Amino acid sequence: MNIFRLAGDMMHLFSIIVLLLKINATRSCRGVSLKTQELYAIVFVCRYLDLFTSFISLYNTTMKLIFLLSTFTIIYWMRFHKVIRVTYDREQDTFRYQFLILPCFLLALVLNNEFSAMEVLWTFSIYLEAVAILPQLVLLQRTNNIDNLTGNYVFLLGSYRALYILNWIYRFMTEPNYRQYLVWISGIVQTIVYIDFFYYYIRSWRNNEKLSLPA
Amino acid sequence: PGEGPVHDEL
Repeated sequence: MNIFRLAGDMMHLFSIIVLLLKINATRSCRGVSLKTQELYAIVFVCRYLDLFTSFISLYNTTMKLIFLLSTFTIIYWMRFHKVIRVTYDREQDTFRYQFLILPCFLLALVLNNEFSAMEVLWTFSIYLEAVAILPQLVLLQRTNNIDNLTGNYVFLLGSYRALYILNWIYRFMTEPNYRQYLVWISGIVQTIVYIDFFYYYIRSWRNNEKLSLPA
Repeated sequence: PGEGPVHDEL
């Protein structure tokens, strides 16, 4: 565990806490994409199947459980909570995510490190995570008034990805046999997806304006 | 073999 990895994980954790707090405090999930949350649920379920087969550390297990539990909580609130579900932007959140899921799964069947159920599902989760934020970014683009917390949520998620790249560079330089090309390429793609958002986020912050993304 | 690679990142 190096400082970049820890900082990245913490950003990921903070992003989820920000989202939970926002929805819970305002009783509203306005501007939050249910599709992105459901994609993350698929990502976490497929990736953390190893909770049942291998133990890495208490830290690792705890974080996995937090990510799973929090994502399912958000989905439950958005779908079933009496007050919150009414605030969901159903008509705006129309990204057809089956067009992300199917190609990612087919790619995982072809491009993987080992052709086993666990490893294919793990690889699928890596590919799917790279594009899981897209429905959220599209929804933000359609929302005129992005509230601070939703903006911060996406910014923290993007920071987590950027820090993971530094983590990989650090590990590559310090660990003799550390290589994971599929993860690196997907991670770089995932970070590139955020660049446009980062630009407008930082600009609105410097100019002290409300964040809005051009259509 | 059979166990598959261990993934230590989240």
